[in-house]
Parts: sequence; structure tokens; C-alpha cells
Amino acid sequence: MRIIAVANQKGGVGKTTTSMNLAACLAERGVRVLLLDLDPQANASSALGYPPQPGGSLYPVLLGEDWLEGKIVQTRFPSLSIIPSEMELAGIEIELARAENHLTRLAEVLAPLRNDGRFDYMIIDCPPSLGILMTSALAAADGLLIPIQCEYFGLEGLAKIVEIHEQITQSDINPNVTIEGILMTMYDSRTNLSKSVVEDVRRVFGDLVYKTIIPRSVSLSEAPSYEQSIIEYAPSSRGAVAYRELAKEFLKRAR
Amino acid sequence: MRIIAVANQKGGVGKTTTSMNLAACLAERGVRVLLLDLDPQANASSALGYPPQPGGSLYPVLLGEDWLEGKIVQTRFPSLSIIPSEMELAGIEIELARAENHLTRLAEVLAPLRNDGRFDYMIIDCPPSLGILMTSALAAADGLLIPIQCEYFGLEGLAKIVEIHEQITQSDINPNVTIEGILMTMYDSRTNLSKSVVEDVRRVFGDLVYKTIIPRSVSLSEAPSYEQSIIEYAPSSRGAVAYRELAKEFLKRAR
Ligand SMILES: Nc1ncnc2c1ncn2[C@@H]1O[C@H](COP(=O)(O)OP(=O)(O)OP(=O)(O)O)[C@@H](O)[C@H]1O
Ligand SMILES: Nc1ncnc2c1ncn2[C@@H]1O[C@H](COP(=O)(O)OP(=O)(O)OP(=O)(O)O)[C@@H](O)[C@H]1O
Ligand SMILES: [Mg+2]
Ligand SMILES: [Mg+2]
Repeated sequence: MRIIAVANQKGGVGKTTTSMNLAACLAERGVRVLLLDLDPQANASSALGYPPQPGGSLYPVLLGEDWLEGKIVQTRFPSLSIIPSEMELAGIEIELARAENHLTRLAEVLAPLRNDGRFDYMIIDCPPSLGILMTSALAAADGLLIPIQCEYFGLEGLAKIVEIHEQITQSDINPNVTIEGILMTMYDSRTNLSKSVVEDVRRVFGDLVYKTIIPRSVSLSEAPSYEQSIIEYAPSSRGAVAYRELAKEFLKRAR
Repeated sequence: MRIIAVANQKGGVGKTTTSMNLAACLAERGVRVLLLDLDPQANASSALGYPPQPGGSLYPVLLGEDWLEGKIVQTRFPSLSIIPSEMELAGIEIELARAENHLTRLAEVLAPLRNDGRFDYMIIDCPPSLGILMTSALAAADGLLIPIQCEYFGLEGLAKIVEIHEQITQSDINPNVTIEGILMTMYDSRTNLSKSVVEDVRRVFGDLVYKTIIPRSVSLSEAPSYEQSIIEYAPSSRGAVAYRELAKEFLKRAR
């Protein structure tokens, strides 16, 4: 099983939209995926229709008070399971801050899943922060998928998350975590801003940037209110086409 | 001086865009404003053209190693000053987590400014998180201004920040902090989603919701790349008109 952290400390760049829709598009192709919602806001959990349940997140597991197995929920997609989030997960930042192994605790908890053969990928939706939840996801991951909005603040944030990735690889926490890819999201073809941000990012990061670009499309922001992924809510929309393209490109690269 | 925290743990809802442009529009009317950038991403600082300088944030002041006075920077607007942010501010979460007074430390540091008569308002741009930086801003503030995107995830986030506000008022940390207002942002008049979110929020929160609605407008997202506020970059754009309206409504309510 490969673990992919979908992370960017900048808020609102499409981490959740990407995590849930990439997971759904991979599952549609028969790839076996486990989606881990590591954001206390639990947007991915509720947007897929698996809202937070008290004690249902990784929180008690990270504290050593419960088993991981019981948190895995089979979804309506045969090859997609989810570990939902819950607000109590926010408390882990302070709980773990005091522990010696705060950065590697998540990796330890997820280790048994790596070799039991049930899943091909784990996708982790990270919260918008520089805190322990995000850094421990990077410490546990094999690859980092960075969504970035086609906006000015997106560029500033990208340099930072790439720097954090550098720090993780140079420390002995997780020397092998690679940048899986940089995904341009909420692209608005009518604005020069979108075009110039994509050009800037491609110029600097070259092939690390997925060829697939996710357009700004209102059906992507409507689908969560119906607790559906984009391929269920609007299967022929531009958003569905783009995330299916991304799933194909993701699998091609991952080989 | 009244302290207004601009906060919402949901990412990308327009906290920074609102903090910097409301501050500029108030300053334009001669209101004396101090903008405090409490987000380690330092988006507000760099978007106004006062990029992070090592040691230039509140970080050393919160640790008791430096004076507040030296962090206040006069901007090109005569009645607007800024305390910029810097990435090291992210470290305060762990540093303060171990201190007894972690929630009230910011309020203590800001106290001398309250009565020295130089500023009418302090506006605090908060990071997208449930961590110590955001909660200590709420603990120090007189009012909470909550920007919310006209999107589904925005509704989910609103309930949470309102709950956090409740907790702060019920604890003896800051019983008097009020909800200054709820601001609808990135309103797209072409979509039903925007309309229905505004209706939902107004139905539940009534007059707490500002009458002014900020439209989605590309010049608001372009201005930061020119290090300008919206009233400098595109003074007759819909974004500039809306933020000037907001400044007027803000002052009317604040009396
Ligand atoms: N391509 C798109 N087109 C239109 N709207 C989008 C698109 N992608 C995401 N959105 C909407 O933009 C908002 C932000 O996206 P999302 O919540 O996925 O970002 P995030 O990075 O997970 O945010 P956070 O930092 O709070 O976790 C949401 O309301 C979402 O529905
Ligand atoms: N009304 C608007 N119209 C168009 N774009 C906007 C508008 N308001 C904000 N933006 C853009 O949307 C993005 C998110 O806004 P902003 O960074 O202000 O949100 P934030 O809540 O401060 O994010 P974070 O949670 O990362 O701090 C930015 O790229 C910004 O330029
Ligand atoms: Mg998210
Ligand atoms: Mg911001």
C-alpha cells in the first residue's frame, strides 16, 4: 500500500475536493483505496456521507486507547473505504506535543495496513495548518500531492510546503517521501491570473506539475451538499472529467 | 481601542482579503487602524507590501524576549499601521502549549495598546486552524468578525466557529467577546449555491449577518500580486465598492 498525503498549509486550495474525488475516481477503476480524513473539520467525511461519530476518528487510536480496525468504514463504492474524522482530533495537537514520538506516532499506527494487502493506496486529507497533524501525515507518507489554487497566495504557499517537504526528507523522520505531484485547481480560463500562475508553477516545478488541471466548476462545490462525489453528482461535468483524467495520470506516474 | 479578530478555522474563506481591505477602507476614512497579522503564512503582510522580516513578528514578544513597540510598522496609509507576521510564529503553538497562561498571553501583550489612544481599532488576521494562535486571538478580542464563503463547506465551518465563540464566552477567559458580524464572501450571483447559502445563513443568524455581501471578483485576487489593497489596485471595481460599503456598515454597527 502506498500512502499519499494531500497537503498544503494554505487554506481553501482544494485538498478535500481532491482527496475525495481522486479517491472516488480511483475506486471506480477498481483500485482499492482507503481515504483517511485527518482534518478535524471532517469535510471529506461529511461530503461523502460518512459524518463524524464520537470516538470514530483516529484520535483514540493515536492515544493508544483503541484499535485502528474498528475505524475503517466500507463506503458504497466497493473498493473505497474511509476512516472518518471528528472534532476531537483537534485535541491531538496538544496531546501529542508533549509526547517524545509525536511526529512518528501516526506512521506507527498505520504501519500494519501497509502489508496486509487490502488496499493499494491510502489518501490522507490534511488540515490547513503547519501543526502536528499535517507534519505527522508527511512523516507517514510515501508521496505528497500538493493542490494549489491558481491564485497569487497559492504561489506563496507552494514554496512553504515544498520547504517543509525538504525538511522532512533531510531529517531522519521520513527520508523517502517524494513529491507525488503538484495539482493546479480552480483554474478559471477567463482570467489572466490563472494562466500566469500555471505558467509560473510549470516553469519552476516542471514535470512535478500534473498535466491535468482542475477547472473552477460550480458542480464541484455543489456535490458535497448532496453527500456525493463529483462522478455521482454530475458525471459528465468538467469537474468529473478532470478528476477522472487526474486518476489516470496519477496511476501512470505511480508505476 | 477595540480589538476585532477576523477568524474562521475553515481555510480560504477570505479572512486575509477581508482583514487587509477592511483595514485599508477604514484607514481611508481617517479611522486609525493597527492590522495584526497572526497567520504564519504572512499573506496579509506580503499582500500589503510589508513582507516578513526575521524577528519582525510577535513571536519574540509572546516569549517575553522583545518589545511590542518595535514591531509596529507605519504603512503608506497615514492612519494604518501593521504588525507583520513571520513563519517563526508557527513555533509559538508548541512553545505556548507548555505554558500555563497560553490562552491569555496574547491579551497580556496587547493590553498596553488598549488605552494609549493611538488606534481606534486593531484587526487581527487569524490562521485557518483550531490551534493556540486562533484561540488566543479570540481570548484577546472584543469582537469576532467571521468571513464565510457562499459554499457548502462554509456552512459546516460556521457552526464550529460559533461554538468556539460560545466556549470562550462561557469560560472566564473572555466573557465579553461578541460576534461583531458574519460576512458573506465570494458571492457568485450566477449560481444557486451562493443564493441558498446566503438564505440559510440569514435565516439562522439574522442581523448578525452584514447586509454587505462581497462578490467574487478577480481583481480582489489580483491585487495581492501588486502588493496593493483593492482600493489602490482597482478603486472602482465591485470588490472595492463592497469593502467600502462594509467599512461604512462596520462603523455604523460598532457605535
Ligand atoms: N475546482 C473547483 N471549482 C469550484 N469550486 C471548488 C473547486 N475545488 C474546490 N472548490 C470549492 O472551494 C472550497 C474550498 O475547497 P476545499 O474545501 O476542497 O479546500 P481545502 O484545501 O480542503 O480547504 P481547507 O484548507 O479548509 O481544508 C470548497 O467550498 C469547495 O467546494
Ligand atoms: N471576493 C473575492 N473574489 C475573488 N477572489 C477572492 C475573494 N476573496 C478572496 N479571494 C481569493 O481567494 C483566495 C482565498 O482568500 P484568502 O486568502 O483571503 O482566504 P483566507 O481565509 O485568508 O485563507 P487562509 O485560510 O489560508 O488564511 C485568495 O487567493 C484570494 O485572493
Ligand atoms: Mg479541506
Ligand atoms: Mg489568510
